[in-house]
Amino acid sequence: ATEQFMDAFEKIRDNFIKVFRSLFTNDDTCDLILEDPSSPLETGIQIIAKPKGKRPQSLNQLSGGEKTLTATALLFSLYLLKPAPFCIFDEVDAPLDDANIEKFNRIIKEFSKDSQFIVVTHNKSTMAAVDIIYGVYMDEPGVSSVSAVDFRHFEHQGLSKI
Amino acid sequence: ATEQFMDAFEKIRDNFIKVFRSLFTNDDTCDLILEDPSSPLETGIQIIAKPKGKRPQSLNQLSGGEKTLTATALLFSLYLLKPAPFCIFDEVDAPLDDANIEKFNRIIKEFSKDSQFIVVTHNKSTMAAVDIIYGVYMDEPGVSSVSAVDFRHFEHQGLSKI
Amino acid sequence: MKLKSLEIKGFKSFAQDTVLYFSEPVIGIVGPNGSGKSNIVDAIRWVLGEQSNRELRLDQMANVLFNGTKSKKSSGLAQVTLTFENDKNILPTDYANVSISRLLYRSGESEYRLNGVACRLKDINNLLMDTGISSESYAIIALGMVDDILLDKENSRRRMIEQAA
Amino acid sequence: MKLKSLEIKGFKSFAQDTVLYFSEPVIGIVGPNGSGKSNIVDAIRWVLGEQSNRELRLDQMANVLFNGTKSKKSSGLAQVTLTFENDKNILPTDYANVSISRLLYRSGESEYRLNGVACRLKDINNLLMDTGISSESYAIIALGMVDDILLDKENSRRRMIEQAA
Ligand SMILES: Nc1ncnc2c1ncn2[C@@H]1O[C@H](COP(=O)(O)OP(=O)(O)OP(=O)(O)O)[C@@H](O)[C@H]1O
Ligand SMILES: Nc1ncnc2c1ncn2[C@@H]1O[C@H](COP(=O)(O)OP(=O)(O)OP(=O)(O)O)[C@@H](O)[C@H]1O
Ligand SMILES: [Mg+2]
Ligand SMILES: [Mg+2]
Repeated sequence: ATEQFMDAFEKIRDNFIKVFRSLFTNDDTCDLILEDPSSPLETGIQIIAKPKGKRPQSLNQLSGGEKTLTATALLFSLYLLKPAPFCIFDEVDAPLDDANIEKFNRIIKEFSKDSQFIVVTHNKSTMAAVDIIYGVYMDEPGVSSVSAVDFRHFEHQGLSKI
Repeated sequence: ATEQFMDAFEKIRDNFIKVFRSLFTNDDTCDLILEDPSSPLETGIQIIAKPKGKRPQSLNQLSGGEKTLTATALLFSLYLLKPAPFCIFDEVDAPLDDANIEKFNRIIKEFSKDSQFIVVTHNKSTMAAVDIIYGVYMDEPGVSSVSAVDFRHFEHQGLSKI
Repeated sequence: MKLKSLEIKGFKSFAQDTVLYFSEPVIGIVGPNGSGKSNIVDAIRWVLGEQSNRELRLDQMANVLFNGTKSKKSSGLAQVTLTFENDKNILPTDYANVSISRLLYRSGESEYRLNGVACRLKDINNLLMDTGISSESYAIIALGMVDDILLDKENSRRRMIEQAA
Repeated sequence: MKLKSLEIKGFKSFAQDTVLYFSEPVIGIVGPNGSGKSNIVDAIRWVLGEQSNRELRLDQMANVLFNGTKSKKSSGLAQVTLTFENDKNILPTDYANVSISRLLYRSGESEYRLNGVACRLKDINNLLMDTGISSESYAIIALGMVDDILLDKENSRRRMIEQAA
């Protein structure tokens, strides 16, 4: 069991370093370490994330967007080891700036060759990156309805129609 | 002391109902109640928020954006009773949809006759609603700099310049 | 395990029978605050067997039933059905699709169905076990899971790694 | 109490002397993730006397000092100055402006100044008392305060109402 865990841990750690660098930049460093390497099956897992030039003493010192990006990198690292048939993101892009949203959506596009992605969002650039959009609305108060949206037509009308 | 508290409470409650209706719609109802009216100085405060047609049994049943809007309505209600010289919003608009962001910014515009507002945001429509923009960036890695941004010029360039 | 469709009826704000088709690699869900987007995510978790009220944003499980509005009365039944292609043959090959359903009646009775036939939650879990889908799998990546990773509540980071191992 | 300017030096990511002018009713602050926007908000809280490490997102108060990068060494001093117009005459009328400064040296020594003259935090608090500004006033409405209201942690709702009363 220990071997199985350590094997998975090593692979996830490699993935994490790769994904983190593609979400941040190649000059950014990160690591995933066992707090107590002598008891791998019980110890906690520590995340080190150092965006370029910065020397944060803990995850807590990172900005809101940097934290979301770091956690997302770890989730993608797990995914790469054991791809789930589908992944759902509910407004995960809310704290991200435009450049990071673009990187995030590019990774999703890449992984969508193997899995389906369902992305709930308020962000226009994320909407432009998906393959199809379902609009959710309430014509009758308190009762939800859904209909597929033609995105090109949707860009002009704005969301107010929905 | 009890009288002073109850007097403030009543005014805040009136404000809350007014502000809530302007952030939601006139058909939406809300209330602010003392959990135990017989001991006003110690009891907890309960918030009731019922967006149109819905009958949520607790705040917890509301959506992410509805919760933010409800809490913001309460903050504005306190503000109306005792206006602070300035207010700072740090990415409070992140969970809001376009229509609600517009309402939120309109309320800020209204109150900005009496106080200054500092609004940190990633949202383009909020950026269009403010009077001046400061762009924060890191030319040297890990070191922040600030410079005023000419917004009209900024709309065309996009944020990538920053 | 390609997704095909999700059908929701009487579940939270989805009073009426509603179907979404998942024919594309990346599907966006948009709409105003409070319109029901996260309720769709909840429906997917629920039909896969989620039991945690906290994860489903409920005070009690009965709150998944559409609870009525001024003009529409509440539902007596909440039903969600998630349909996949049987491309990994987790069912015998003569089945083209795998349909998982979960039902909850206002009386409190609940039911699971596999391709329309009543079964136990256990049967569904066994079926899904090696596919990487379960209501706690990291496949469901809401903003909340980002917090779990950052705060490492109850060793959530190590549990996620163990799950992937 | 019209704001005039904020000067930040050696505080968190603001290694260099930086000044923002507040000449407009509504001021937007924008920029990429991690550029320093929330650090500006922290600087305003800090100079108004915030003592809570949690509110300032710190493990310890010493972490407000710029902690260096590969090419720039860490600061020995963190200093923030917030300047208002003296339009409510909280100082004698011959003062046009009110400048509040807070300094923290790497040695741990700290200082407060009013219009350049050393004073105690108590003096600054007394000065600000009736103006509605204090580091805990609801004037600082970060996303976190929205959560405080919703979760009502430690009766935060009643404390906010008491403060406004
Ligand atoms: N059992 C129920 N019956 C009827 N309505 C319900 C029920 N449970 C939740 N709702 C309502 O569903 C609404 C929509 O919730 P949901 O969280 O899906 O919104 P959303 O589209 O994700 O919005 P946001 O963009 O703000 O996150 C809420 O207003 C809530 O009151
Ligand atoms: N004492 C310090 N010395 C140097 N850098 C620091 C210090 N404290 C914090 N930082 C850095 O400041 C950076 C910016 O933080 P800040 O929270 O202001 O970003 P932000 O602009 O609000 O980003 P976001 O849009 O993601 O919220 C973080 O990357 C953090 O590592
Ligand atoms: Mg939602
Ligand atoms: Mg921030």
